[in-house]
Amino acid sequence: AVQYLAQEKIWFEKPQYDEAERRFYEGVNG
Amino acid sequence: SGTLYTYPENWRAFKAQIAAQYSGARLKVASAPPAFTFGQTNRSPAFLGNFPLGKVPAFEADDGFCLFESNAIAYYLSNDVLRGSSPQASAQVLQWVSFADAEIIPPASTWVFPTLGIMQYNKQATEQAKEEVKRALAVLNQHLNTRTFLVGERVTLADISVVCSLLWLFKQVLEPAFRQPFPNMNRWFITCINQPQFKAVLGDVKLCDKMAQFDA
Amino acid sequence: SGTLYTYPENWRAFKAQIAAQYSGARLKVASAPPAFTFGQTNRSPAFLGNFPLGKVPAFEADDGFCLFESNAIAYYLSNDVLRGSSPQASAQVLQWVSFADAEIIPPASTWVFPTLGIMQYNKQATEQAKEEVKRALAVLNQHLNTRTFLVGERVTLADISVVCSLLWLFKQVLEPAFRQPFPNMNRWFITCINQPQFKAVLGDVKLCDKMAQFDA
Repeated sequence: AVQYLAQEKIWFEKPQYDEAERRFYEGVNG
Repeated sequence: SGTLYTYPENWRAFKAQIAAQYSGARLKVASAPPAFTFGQTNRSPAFLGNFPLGKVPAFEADDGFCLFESNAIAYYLSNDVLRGSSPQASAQVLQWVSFADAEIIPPASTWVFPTLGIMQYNKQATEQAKEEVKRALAVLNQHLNTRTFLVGERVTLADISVVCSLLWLFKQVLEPAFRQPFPNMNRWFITCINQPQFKAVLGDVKLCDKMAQFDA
Repeated sequence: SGTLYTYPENWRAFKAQIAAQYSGARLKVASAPPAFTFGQTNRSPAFLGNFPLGKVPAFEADDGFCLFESNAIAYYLSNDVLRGSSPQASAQVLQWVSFADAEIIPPASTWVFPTLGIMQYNKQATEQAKEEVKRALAVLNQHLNTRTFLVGERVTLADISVVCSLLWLFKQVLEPAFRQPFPNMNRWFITCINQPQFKAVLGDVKLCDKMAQFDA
């Protein structure tokens, strides 16, 4: 099962992207 | 009816807003002061009491019912046609909604964020993201070879969700040459954004002329 | 009734399998040769014709109806109680299903995969992932302060999806001290995995005694 899990596509960086998006729009919105 | 809290031009909020256009749900959009200030209002104890993640879009019905997660809000504001009018159609709608979140948003963000100055540019990540976007567009294109809409013969939440997830791509980086191999997908996208209910929310969507590059 | 194609012990497939236990849908699970060989069967033209992404789980009903994306499959195999028996409940179910995918799976994977030896260890990424997991568990814990289940008074797809998304965490890294601040969430998780329908699919879930570390 573990070897199959290794082939799963996961967006590991999602939290970083969420954070970057949040900061960007906070800046845009003053 | 209720209030949708969001910052302006939020593709995730657009899903709910377009759904409300179809269903006739009366939706107030709170996206600017004094009703809502992103970064302030969504950090207040009152907001976090209803929406513990502090994220937007967030929805509060007039009767006090609260929802977060854009797919849930869009679903709530939909009608039966949008949700899929049979068990099979409902499941297919969810399939495409999940497809948008899993197959489009990650590579779209990776590719587009640097062009908006939201994140640093990484050449390898961007090139890989382009390939993943191509793959997702190819799946859509093949599915739409003999179909006008993603599920059944009318617009559903599937179309709304996937269109909204593709907005950044179409506006920023999918220049004509890049999107030319996907004629069915292009046809479907143009048809959707020209529906009155989409237009009422999105306005005129200016399609990308030239692929945007990293904005330092 | 139909066939679920998957590799063994796939937490995404568990969602559909548990849903079928509740609804009584007759589900054949094809997870081993000759019925299904992961890496081969899902790359065959026949499979890709039905499931263009080549991903699992993938579902084919006996009447030929095909679905991909685990949330869609689990939804299709559910009954009305699992899906949420009112418009508000249905939307809340989708809220938690989205929450699992968006707020639990990314940090859970970042934390757990290196302990399984399938990803390189990155101290900063792991520490950040732990904080994200804590945040998600805190949201669940607060919500379950006065509730037995996530939506309404019975198990729904919300519980099934969130439980399945937490499995690797509970088995690998959520040692007693780490999970001790979330008693409501622990109560709910233990209740769910001991439901006969969960047990029939998951078997006995051995909870983590000691947080697994990076396995080189």
